[in-house]
Amino acid sequence: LPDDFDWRDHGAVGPVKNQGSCGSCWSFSASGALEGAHYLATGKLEVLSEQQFVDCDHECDSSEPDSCDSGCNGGLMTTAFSYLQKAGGLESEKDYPYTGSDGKCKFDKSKIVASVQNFSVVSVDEAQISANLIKHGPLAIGINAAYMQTYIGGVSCPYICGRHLDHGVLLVGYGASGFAPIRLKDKPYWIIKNSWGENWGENGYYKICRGSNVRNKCGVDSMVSTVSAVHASKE
Amino acid sequence: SAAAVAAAVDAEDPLIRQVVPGGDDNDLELNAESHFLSFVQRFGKSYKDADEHAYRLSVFKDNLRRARRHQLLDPSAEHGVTKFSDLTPAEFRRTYLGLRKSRRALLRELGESAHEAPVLPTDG
Repeated sequence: LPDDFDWRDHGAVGPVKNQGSCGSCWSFSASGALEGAHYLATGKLEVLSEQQFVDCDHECDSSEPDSCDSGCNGGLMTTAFSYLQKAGGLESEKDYPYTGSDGKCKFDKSKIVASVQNFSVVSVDEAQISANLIKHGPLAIGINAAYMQTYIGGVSCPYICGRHLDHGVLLVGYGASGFAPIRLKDKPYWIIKNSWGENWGENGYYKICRGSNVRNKCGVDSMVSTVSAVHASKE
Repeated sequence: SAAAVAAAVDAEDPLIRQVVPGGDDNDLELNAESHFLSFVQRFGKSYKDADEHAYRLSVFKDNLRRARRHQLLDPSAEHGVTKFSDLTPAEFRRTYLGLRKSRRALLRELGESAHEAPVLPTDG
């Protein structure tokens, strides 16, 4: 595994978006993962739709029938991938633009741009997470956002942080060491794309520490899923 | 617990005093209004009336204290005023998060999942 890796350097990450005042983080995490997978499968970076998830994905958890994706009221990335496998795929942002509120489903199958081949859930193991990141592209992950409301920059590594997950984001890379100004220590970190616009965090990105002595900080390793896209030829 | 952590920080890095921006509570009270005004301008905020403005200022002050606490507990990052500084933690969670709770995620912790990814080689 390389010491540092960042899919932004390889063209697999779309622009930072803004979910606005709608609890649709899960759809940004899922669409971001499929954007990366589609890029790996076709060589094309397509900016994909979140609004299609918000309006049309009401898929329920196979193990929890009363737990279903529900637009601005929350959802799960793995259930979103299941929805895509049943619906056939995802339209582009251009064809199905984001409105930031729950609307009537306007999905048009003829406008599908990217389709899910399959998806899988990665074990709570940072080496496996890094290997899946490099093999499959950006990963859809859950995190505890307790410190993100006041986060401005740097490598977040709270002494105390809950591991119950309440936010969905996209893991796009990792670094061997990010200089931590105050404690004069280098900390290896994950690079995370958020969906709160470029005027939050480090141009829309968040860094959180990783490594054996801080494993699973804020639950960042505990809900990681990969998705692979259908190749252009099959399309 | 923040004080205990501060002690731990000092013990670990005796050479580095944890400098938390914002001084003590008096400074915070004095500076909060000017911070709030620049926050409102910077993020283009507008409130429906004087009561709402006063309420958001009080929330903002609480969030300045929270940012200071977060800085103490998370010294390798930078914490402070963000575009969410006029929201209570509950409003922030309700409006800007959105990951559904999942018992399956809990099972994952226990290593059960239908879509478990195959183990990949990580050496070389």
